Amino acid sequence: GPVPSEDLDDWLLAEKYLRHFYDLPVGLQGRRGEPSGHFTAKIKEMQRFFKLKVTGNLDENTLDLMKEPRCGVPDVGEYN
Amino acid sequence: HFPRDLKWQTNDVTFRIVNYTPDLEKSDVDRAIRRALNVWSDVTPLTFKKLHKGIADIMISFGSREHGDHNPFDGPDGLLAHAYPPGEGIGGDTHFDEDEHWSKDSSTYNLFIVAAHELGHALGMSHSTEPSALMYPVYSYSTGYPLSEDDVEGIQALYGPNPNSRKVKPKPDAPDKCDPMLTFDAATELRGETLVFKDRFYWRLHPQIPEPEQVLIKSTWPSIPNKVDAAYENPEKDLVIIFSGIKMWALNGYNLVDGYPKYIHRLGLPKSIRKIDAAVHIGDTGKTLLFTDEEYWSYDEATGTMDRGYPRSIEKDFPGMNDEVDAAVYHYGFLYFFHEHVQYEYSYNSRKVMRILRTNSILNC
Repeated sequence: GPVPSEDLDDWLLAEKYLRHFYDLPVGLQGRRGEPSGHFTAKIKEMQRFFKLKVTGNLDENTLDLMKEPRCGVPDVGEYN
Repeated sequence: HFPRDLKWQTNDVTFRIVNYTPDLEKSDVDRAIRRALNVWSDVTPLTFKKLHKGIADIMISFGSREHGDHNPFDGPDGLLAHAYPPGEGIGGDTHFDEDEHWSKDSSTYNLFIVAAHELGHALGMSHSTEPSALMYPVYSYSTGYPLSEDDVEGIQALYGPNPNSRKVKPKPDAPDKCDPMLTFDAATELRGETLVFKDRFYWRLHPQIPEPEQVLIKSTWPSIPNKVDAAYENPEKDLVIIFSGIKMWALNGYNLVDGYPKYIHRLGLPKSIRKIDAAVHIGDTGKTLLFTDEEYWSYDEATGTMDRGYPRSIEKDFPGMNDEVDAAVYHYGFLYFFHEHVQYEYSYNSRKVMRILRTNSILNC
């Protein structure tokens, strides 16, 4: 059936967040519902950084944190 | 730090404020930026010289969406600002999102706090995983000294300590939920979740999520003080009351209720009471128990009055309990009292302590 819009919004938000802050390569996120290994690995990296439970899933705590106002500098690697 | 520990090769760094936000007086922006730079110069040999024209090491500007560096901002909230690590050209430059509202208090995004964080990047600091650190990526309003131990160690690893000033006392790190000596400041239910307050943080416990989430109080409720003494939920009114000192705030869900803070003496407590140690609402009786030192009061929520014959002695009325309480919650006929690092499960019906646990067993430790 049609993807519930808030699920899709959350997926797109997470994809944009992980690309910006965790260097998720473009095009390697997989599809909503079938996340790629890259995508899952980046979620775990973000959960580890923020001391959340490392599940690799877009659970409520993880999404809540992705929606918090923050600095635009990535949490990993160089920024130029 | 950034890869290759990028830093300025001189301790005398220049900066220039290229344009100003209309949200604040120009002098307020100047002051916020200068205070933010002082945070870092206080703990290092760095000095910051202001230029009014030409190219400075750190060019500070306000812009929205695509603002010339191919790293566009995103409108209100979300990305607040960014800065580049030390280096030629764009290196060190610091940009603030003009689509945010900038303030000099807790009303919206505090420019001093965001500037101190971003200028940390401009000096070579990357993000910290410590929720209490200034270099933590998520915005949170707080007063007092902004640098934590992690921040001070990080910047001094790049530039060394300030040879001329006394050692600063960094902000304490976030409380460790599994510290066996952990004590609670306050605890309350909130629509099926449990909130446990400690220092400037609270843990949010959700029945289906084993791992509690640690959050800065100010990042959820900027106008509530950093230190909560007591809290309780009145589910009939769908309100949580938060006590700090002689004031109390009301929350409806996560929103502050208008008309607060109010003084705790509005409940009928004598003026001699300056602080409530713990509070808990007993759903079965409609009474709210307020604990102060070695006594407690009973407040009738329906009539909005203090019951007669109080205060009474905690030790007498709750046999087996300690004589003071740090925090209390009520679940299905059991009162859970927290005092220091011990938790008492007290049966309200049989009037006795059923179990004694460690305080932080509630935090999945």
